[in-house]
Amino acid sequence: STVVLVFQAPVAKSSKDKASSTDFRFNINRGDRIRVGEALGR
Amino acid sequence: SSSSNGNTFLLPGATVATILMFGALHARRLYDDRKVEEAKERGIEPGFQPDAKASFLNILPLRTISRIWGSLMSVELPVQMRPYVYKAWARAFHSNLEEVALPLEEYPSMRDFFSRGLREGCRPIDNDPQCLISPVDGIVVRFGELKEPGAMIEQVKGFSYSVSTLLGLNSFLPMVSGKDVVQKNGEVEDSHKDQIKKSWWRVSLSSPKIQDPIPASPMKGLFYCVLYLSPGDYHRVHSPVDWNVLVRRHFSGRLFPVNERATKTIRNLYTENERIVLEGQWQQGYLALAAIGATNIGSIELYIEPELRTNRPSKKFLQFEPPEERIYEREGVGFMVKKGEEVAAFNMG
Repeated sequence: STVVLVFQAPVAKSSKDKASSTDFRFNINRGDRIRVGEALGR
Repeated sequence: SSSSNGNTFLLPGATVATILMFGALHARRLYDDRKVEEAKERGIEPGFQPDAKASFLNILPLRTISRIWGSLMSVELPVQMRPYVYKAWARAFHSNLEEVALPLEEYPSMRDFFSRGLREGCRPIDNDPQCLISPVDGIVVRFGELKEPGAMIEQVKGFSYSVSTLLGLNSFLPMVSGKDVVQKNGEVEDSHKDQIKKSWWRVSLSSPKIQDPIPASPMKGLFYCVLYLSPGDYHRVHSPVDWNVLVRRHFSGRLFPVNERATKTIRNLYTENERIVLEGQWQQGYLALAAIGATNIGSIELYIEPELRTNRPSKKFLQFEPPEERIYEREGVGFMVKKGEEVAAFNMG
């Protein structure tokens, strides 16, 4: 079975803006094994 | 043929032909899989390539097969047999029996064992308020930011599906950018004005001609993440964040397998399969969770709606049926679910 998450999160206004600490960023890779409770991103 | 001590036995021709045919098909499949592995090692991602098996699956009554499978798996096992059966399953599908909440003897059937809970403390929750946690155990298939025009997620290289088809055509999926609601002259399309007024996500529109008193807000992006649960995984779904679940959509659909091979060979896999979509709002805006069934896992159970049943017998052409929708009480507030709480569970049949 499969679960798909779709969600909004802060991003830099445009690619020219420097990434700021509030921008959402995944901290996973494709193929990673992940478990309930582990961070997908911040 | 005849054995050494002179007596003979015969295999009917048809049996020999069937054995040879299956042998040839299996050899062909091993050969294809090896080619795919070699391409992957060379960093070439195999593209979308329908095959005979996918066409064959298309004509099979997969929902019925799934329900029969579920009935078989619901048969109560003798207590003495249960540990052997569940250990064999765990060995075959790499399940971790250390984490199982109850003694194995206490799961009456395979189906009860499949939707087992875990011992307390086995899944610590990352409590950083800015963090989004994985709702399930599984493998990260794909993730990223949804870009304009329109929001598509790649099922496999060469084939994508639209997020609004996955979540429901009347989903309140926020537009990725204001552009596709703004006509050429910079005015907002009437049909969308209401949605924008009501939507929790304010569109920062660049055109000065917009008269709406909508103040500019920090930019938000739309992200997605696809997670695959293999048969041996823990099959309960937890909440990724603190959020308000506002609406539930139940799509009765096909029950194709959703393994890696199926994603490469079956078109519209996720948007045609039976699924439940929960939509709502978290602190950063919109959030939706789609739980998608498969042939062996046709049941999706919602804790906030225990009476909801999926994979029910139906004579209609399900692909063309609109989803069953329910807006949770109080409109605009819905169900408040805490991060890490159990929200749903997959089950056999």
